Amino acid sequence: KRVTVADDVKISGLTEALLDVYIE
Amino acid sequence: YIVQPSNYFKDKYKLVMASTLVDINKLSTCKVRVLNPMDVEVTLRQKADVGREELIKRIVSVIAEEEPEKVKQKHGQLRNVFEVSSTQTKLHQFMDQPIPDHLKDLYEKSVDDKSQEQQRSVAALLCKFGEAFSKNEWDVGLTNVAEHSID
Repeated sequence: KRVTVADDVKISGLTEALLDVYIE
Repeated sequence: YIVQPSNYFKDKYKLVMASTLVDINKLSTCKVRVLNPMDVEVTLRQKADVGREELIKRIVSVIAEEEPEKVKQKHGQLRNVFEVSSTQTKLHQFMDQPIPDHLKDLYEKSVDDKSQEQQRSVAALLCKFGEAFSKNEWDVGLTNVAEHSID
């Protein structure tokens, strides 16, 4: 299965983020 | 399932993704932790293929079930892991101070086509790090201009 990004997201430099993903 | 970054993701984006254990029966989307170690913003488009999953049949143990409550309320928000404000505050202390004599020439060369605000920032930066530059030919300082031939 593919793991794809749920929505457009910008990740600033030197940061961590929780990314919403779909498992298709 | 365990979600892991795909080779395509690793090659295309300068991001680091943590392998994450997810339960796809709980929610329609899952959250994976991504770190941007570079200084530039990275944009991920909807539907971008970022990883692969692998079915885990038996979980021995889970260290933490979910994010702490405080973090959970801030899903989607980014947390700075690098603080720059202290440096910026300190730079303000050097605003509008006279530029050291040995750096006036460098300052003049540096501020061509720059706005007033940028010129002030350059001046403050030179004042702050003035000691890093040689004051004269006898002062080595922390930097020094040297000439050498290139083979």
